[in-house]
Amino acid sequence: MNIFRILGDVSHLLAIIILLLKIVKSKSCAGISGKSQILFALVFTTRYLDLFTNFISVYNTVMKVVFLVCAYITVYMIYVKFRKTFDSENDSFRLEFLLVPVTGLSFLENHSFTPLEILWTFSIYLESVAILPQLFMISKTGEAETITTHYLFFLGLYRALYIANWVWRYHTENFYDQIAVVSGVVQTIFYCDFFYLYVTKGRQ
Amino acid sequence: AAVVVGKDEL
Repeated sequence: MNIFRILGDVSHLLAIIILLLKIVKSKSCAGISGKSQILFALVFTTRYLDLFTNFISVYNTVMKVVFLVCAYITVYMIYVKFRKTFDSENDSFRLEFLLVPVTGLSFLENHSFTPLEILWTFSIYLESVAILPQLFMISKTGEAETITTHYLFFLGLYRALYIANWVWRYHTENFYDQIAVVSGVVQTIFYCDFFYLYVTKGRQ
Repeated sequence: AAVVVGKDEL
């Protein structure tokens, strides 16, 4: 495992924990898109089904379980525990606009036409667009709490580091997964506009 | 390049 991959995973974990702590400590999920969090829970669920079929490493298993548990706790916090603080009015992105094309594409373009592989592909495609309801919500309300922008920063950083990881693996291991790489690049592009605002506005 | 399915990644 290379340094980009480790830092990417740490950054991903940090993003998830920042969001969860923000909600728990402020007892509020204002400004957070519940729809994006549902999509991330769905992403982890459909991708980590291999927890039941093959063992890769202790690190791999632990991280998968942590991501899954955190994703479901976050959804629980938004839709159950702090439901009253959830701004459902502005979380109005239509999920079918993402789910329908992503489902279709995962059946058409995958490594092999088997249930687990199609679900894995679905999770990769879905992750690349899962943040859109959150970005849509921010552009609609025109505001985001500082802590929410930190969450998005680490989530975007994780994606950028994974690209560096793939460049590294391509050169050192001849490793290349087209589905993951293309989706990963698409996903990272969505964060570029946010990164620009984070750096320029964040300093004021 | 060899195409390997990257299931070890998160």
